[in-house]
Parts: sequence; C-alpha cells; structure tokens
Amino acid sequence: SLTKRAVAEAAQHDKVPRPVGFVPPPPPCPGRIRHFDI
Amino acid sequence: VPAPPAPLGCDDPESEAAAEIALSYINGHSHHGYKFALNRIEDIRMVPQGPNKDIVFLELDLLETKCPILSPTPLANCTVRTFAEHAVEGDCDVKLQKVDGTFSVLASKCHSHADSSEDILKVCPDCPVLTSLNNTEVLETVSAALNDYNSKTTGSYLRLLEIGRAKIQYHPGHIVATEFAVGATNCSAEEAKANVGVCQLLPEDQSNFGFCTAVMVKSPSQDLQVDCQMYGHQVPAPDIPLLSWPGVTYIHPGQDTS
Repeated sequence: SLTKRAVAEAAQHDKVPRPVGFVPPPPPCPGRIRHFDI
Repeated sequence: VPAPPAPLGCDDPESEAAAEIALSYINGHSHHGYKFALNRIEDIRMVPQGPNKDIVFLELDLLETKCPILSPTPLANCTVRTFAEHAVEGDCDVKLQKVDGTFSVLASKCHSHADSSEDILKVCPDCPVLTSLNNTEVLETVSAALNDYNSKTTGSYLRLLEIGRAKIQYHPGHIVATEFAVGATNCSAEEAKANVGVCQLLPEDQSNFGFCTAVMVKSPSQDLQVDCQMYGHQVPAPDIPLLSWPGVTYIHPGQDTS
C-alpha cells in the first residue's frame, strides 16, 4: 500500500549525500559587476 | 551520446572576449554622447550552427564614461561616471557569430537612460541631477559659452555639434553646468565676425572635433567659465563611416540605437 510521506521527510531521505564542505558553483549568469549596480 | 557542452558562464573568458568585441562595435558605431564601458554581462546564449560556427546572443549592462564618443582616448582610460555624478546606464542586446573561434557582430540594439533622480537624491540630497538638454537655461549657457570662446580664440571658429550633458544647481547659488561637442569650421574667428553664415564644418578629410565644458554662475554673482579641448584631425577607422553630423542634436535621457 502506498503511503504519502511528508515532503520534508522524503526530501530528507532522497537528498543526494554531499561531501563535507561542498560549495555549489555560482550561477552561470548574470556575471560579476565591474563598477556598481544601478 | 556525448554530453552537450556545459552552458557558457557570463564570466567565462570566452564570454568576456565576446563582450569586448561587442563593446568595441557599439562604441565604434555610436554617433552621439559618450563612450560606454562594460558593467556586467547579464546573459549569454550560444547556438551551434555547424562545425566551428555558432551564433551568440549577448545581453550587456553598460555604464556611461566621461569620454565623448569622438574622443580619441582609449576606452580603458575613460572614467566611468559615478552614481553620485548621475550615472547613465546602457542595456544592449548583441548578436554575434563565432567562426573558427573568431567573434564578429551581426547586429546590436541598445537603450540608454539616466539613473532615476530620486535614487540619486536619496543617497546624495545635495547632488545636482541631470536636466533636460532642451532646458532654456542650458541652451543659453551653451550659446553664451561658445560665443565667449569664439570671441577669444585665435584658432578656427567652432560650431556646436551636440549638447552631451547638463545640470542645474539652485542651492547654494544658481549654477548651470554643461558639456557639449564642437567642430572646427573653415573660418577663422575673425572671418566669422564678418559673415558667420559661410562658416561650415571642415570636410571629412580635415575634420577636427572637440569637446567643451562650461559653467555659468548666475548667483550670488555672475561668472562664466569655458574650456574647450580640440582633438585634432582623427583618421576614421576604415570600416566605420565618418560621423555625419546633422547639425545640432540633443540627447534625450533615453536613447535607442541599433
């Protein structure tokens, strides 16, 4: 029988184990600001 | 099946190279105002067109520099206007092609606009903000400044090409500050006094453009300061048609070019 698990619980179990200190790469765009942001 | 190449990042060296080609094209093909510098690569998309050929779509955020578009100063030496000096931002969409690793611009469309005065005054309540270039006081100041310069110069009579920027401060003191582009004519200042109608801008192969700043103090006491720098004859780059000046033009706060 299917039981509906709480999303948080499911997410917890399904989360891909990340190596300690893993830093997600910066989004590819938009790029860095060279002078100032208007 | 080989994995598709990872999408280009906006700060990748290849994106920076494409942006540099795009910026050089935009400044090289602009006829008015000031040179723009790159502030941010907003987005980049590369669409493969076959072996060693891609189409690249770039979105660029630019900021106006203090160098007039006709100035021979290299862009790298042009100072970007600060936020408090009332910055002007440019948004450009550029289409390039990349063939065998070489970028070339196919089309560009830009829109420039001054930052909002409210934003400036929030941060700097006493900073004078840009005013309309058709403002009566601005036109009077530019006219008085150019007449004053021509009455004192030993060089050729200068004609107004366009007004670039203007600010009016009302407190403390009533001050009008303007920047405008000028072109040398085929008259000396003396000849112009006799018959200014015959004084025409020099032909393309002798053209000599320059730039003036003028500050008129109206109160507490009257004063007018004018400074003009002439660039001397610049040999136009072969692929860029020499600027054709349709007479006096005024840049509006928002300007589209493509």
